[in-house]
Amino acid sequence: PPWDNTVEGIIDGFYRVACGKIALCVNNIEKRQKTGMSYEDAWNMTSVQLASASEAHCRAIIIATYYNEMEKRKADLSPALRQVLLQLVDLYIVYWALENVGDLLRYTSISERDIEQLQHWYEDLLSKIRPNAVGLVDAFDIRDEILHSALGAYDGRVYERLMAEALKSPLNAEPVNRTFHTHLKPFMQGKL
Amino acid sequence: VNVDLQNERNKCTFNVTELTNFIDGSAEKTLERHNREEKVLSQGIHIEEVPSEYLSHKEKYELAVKKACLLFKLIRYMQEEENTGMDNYREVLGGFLGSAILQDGSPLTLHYVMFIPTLMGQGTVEQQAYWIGRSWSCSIIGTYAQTELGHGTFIRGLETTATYDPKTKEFILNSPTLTSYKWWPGGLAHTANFCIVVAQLYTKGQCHGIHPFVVQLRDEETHMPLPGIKIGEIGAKLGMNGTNNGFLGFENVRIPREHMLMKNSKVLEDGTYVNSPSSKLTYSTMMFVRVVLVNDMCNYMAKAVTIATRYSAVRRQSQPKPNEPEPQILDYLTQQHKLFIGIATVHAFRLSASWIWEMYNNVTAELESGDLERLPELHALSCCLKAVTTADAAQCVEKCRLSCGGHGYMLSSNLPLTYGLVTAASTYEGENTVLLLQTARYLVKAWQQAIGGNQLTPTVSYIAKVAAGRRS
Repeated sequence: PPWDNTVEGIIDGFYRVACGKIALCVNNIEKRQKTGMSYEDAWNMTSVQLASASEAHCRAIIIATYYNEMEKRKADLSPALRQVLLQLVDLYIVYWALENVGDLLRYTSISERDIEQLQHWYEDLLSKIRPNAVGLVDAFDIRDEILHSALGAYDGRVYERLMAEALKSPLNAEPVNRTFHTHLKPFMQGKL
Repeated sequence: VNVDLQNERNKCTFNVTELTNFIDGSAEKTLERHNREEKVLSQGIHIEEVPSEYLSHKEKYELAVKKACLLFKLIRYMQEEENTGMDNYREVLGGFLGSAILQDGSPLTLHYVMFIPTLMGQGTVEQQAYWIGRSWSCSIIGTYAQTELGHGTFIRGLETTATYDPKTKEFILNSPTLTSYKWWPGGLAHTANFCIVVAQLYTKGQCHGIHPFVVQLRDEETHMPLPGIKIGEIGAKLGMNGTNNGFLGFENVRIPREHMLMKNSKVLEDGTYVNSPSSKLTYSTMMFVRVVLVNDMCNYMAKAVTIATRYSAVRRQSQPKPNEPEPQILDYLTQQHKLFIGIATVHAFRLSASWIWEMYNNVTAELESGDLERLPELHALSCCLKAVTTADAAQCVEKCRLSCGGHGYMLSSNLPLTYGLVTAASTYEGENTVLLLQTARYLVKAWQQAIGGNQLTPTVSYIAKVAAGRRS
């Protein structure tokens, strides 16, 4: 079937990739068995492809579930939030399409032009999400005590916190460490 | 508040609280979570006199035990007060709260995540009545020992033996080789005094495969290992150094017949073996953990992207246009490429986790009524979801760390410790490639069923379309 460069089209494409990979694995196992190889050995020889088929199956399930579950829930959201969350769904699906472009070329009718459009779509989505990036992570609502990070605290006082944490190092408890006398000084004076 | 971060908040186009409520499930649930966090954090359990990263291995364990006991005491109290089911426990075990207080893992996690669920899933009603009350009140602390030094995911290869002696009506446990020593279980080394041990069952001279047994490891008063029990800690690891992972060997350890969990298979007093309806039922605890893991990954990723995104709004770098100030690094498209997919992934995994959790509950309810039809499908799905989500989460946390440059390398960023926890999940409960191959076995079978014109279960029904084309 012709490639459909929409979110629904990409999900369908992912299912085709998974299916194509499973079919190829079965074919390869059968071919190897016909050469006299045991099923177990044929399985082992095909296992790199089998793991890849399994991952493709899982990718298809995750992106389809993300899309379907968000579709079910979107009516309950305000228009402003709905727009941002749907941008994230698109971003996730287009990202994985671009990550798996080789598989899509192999198992679907996607074209070079479609891929170029996907790339532009992805870059456009990044720019659209940019103004809401901090709001999106603030919404995870993780308290500073829980985040436990000098870089990620809500007030953004990164440099002050990094310095405060550095001062907690036990080495900073004394101006001169005892190894200066036991090792460093004798070493520097050639007496070690 | 840093000016740049405040500017970002000012220009946000949606209501942040609305999204928080959406993530939590409702405004009421957000409020409940806030109250829970307030109650726990107000106790100050998370406050450390000396940052734990500067402690020795032994001191880290001692601190983890102290914190875990205080935390679970508090959670138990809240549980009784609110009577809210498993919510508080789940929040502490896999949620933000637990990882805030027990930053490098908890020695009590397996007690709640595996010991109690296995008793519930594989014990008879009488066994549940006997063990679960004592476990909930923590009069006993348990763990779950399946993996051995020489065998991991391939559980049919396990070597620990449980041989039934009809004269004394006891099982005799033995570790016949070095490779048969149990290896890895959290809390096993110095914390737990009971353990569910998975061993090869022998009765009337015949082996009946692996079965679960409840074994006492340590004296309830002195905590000394019981005779025949060889136990200790496996040593320092890449991360999760507070989880007290242990090894365990047996030398003619006798346990009563009633200590075999007999919901599925039984050994009668005279040693007669009564078979289980499905050998797959033994896997149910592992499936439960894999399902819970998907949710844990969301929490770790949410922390990592929060840290990296806020930092990227504060941090400025380079001067691409002359006479203009250094841009925020969040303005660089490459930085957005690293971070925004992480934010989207948290939402994708959260929705997938709730979807598979619902499926897990449905399938286990069907199991109760003897319907095993969807068990292989759930097993296959939980395997690949665990593999893909843990691998993606590790990659996401590492990307976040890299996006913070040198500062992300500092332990005080909390990104390295988070990476240690996430990458541990890629390893435990089945190495990811092995899990993917287990799913592949199911997919190949599904393909062959489709070729034969048989109906497929919902998550693989898409295969039928393509297979139908091949058949025609």
